[in-house]
Amino acid sequence: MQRQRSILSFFQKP
Amino acid sequence: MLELRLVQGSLLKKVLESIKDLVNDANFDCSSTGFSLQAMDSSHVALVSLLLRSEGFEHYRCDRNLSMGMNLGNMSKMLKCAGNDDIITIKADDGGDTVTFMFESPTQDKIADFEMKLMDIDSEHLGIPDAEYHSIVRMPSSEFQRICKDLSTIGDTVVISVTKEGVKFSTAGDIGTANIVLRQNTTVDKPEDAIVIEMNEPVSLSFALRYMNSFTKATPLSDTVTISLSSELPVVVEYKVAEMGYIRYYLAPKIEE
Repeated sequence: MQRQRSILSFFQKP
Repeated sequence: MLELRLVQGSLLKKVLESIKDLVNDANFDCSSTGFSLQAMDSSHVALVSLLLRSEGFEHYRCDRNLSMGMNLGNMSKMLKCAGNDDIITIKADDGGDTVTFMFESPTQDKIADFEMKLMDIDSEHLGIPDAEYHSIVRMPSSEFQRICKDLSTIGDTVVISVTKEGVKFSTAGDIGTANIVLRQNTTVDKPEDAIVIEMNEPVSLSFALRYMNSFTKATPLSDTVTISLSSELPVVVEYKVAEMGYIRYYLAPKIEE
């Protein structure tokens, strides 16, 4: 099974 | 006050068509650098980053930094009313709640004003760290579009692998599997037809084809597309916007549970 990662886990909020 | 005159108005029309299906509402930011946008899709899986540099506009006046919230569907409706050869001017007042798009025909015999309501959008700019990518593939954008379209008829996930053999796009679905391998090819008549594979390290990552297909809406903007890959990082799919900027799409990978 594959899980879609969120872009928020790579790029941070300021 | 803001006034941006873009002689090649069709570029703005194409930019909107490239992002409106991915993002519903977004803030356009205007500064001395240029006209830009950063926005995520509603599921926070993909991010689009647009820059149209100020030097690319025939006239660029932006007295102070301005962020204008727009519904991209509505903006697209308005820009579709501009002719492909029209000059487009974007005008807004500081603190105003509307933006005006002015369309001038090349012969100046038709001038149209479309005023659109702005909206308040809460959005935070994400910090995108500079990264060294393991592999970078440059290829004709039409070829990339074709591959994404073809593979999405078979499966919903594409595995992109770069090795010294080339770049492989693979998918699997209920009816079977598909593999498309492209090898580096720089012996072409036109440079935009080249396939250039820069591999520092082999890489293999899985991505949702639905998003890749959405990114290929930018194909009319550029003859070539650049795909930058690193393990453990979102892929970057970049289309240049003439000489004035770019659209970059970032897509988070799928991982094994």
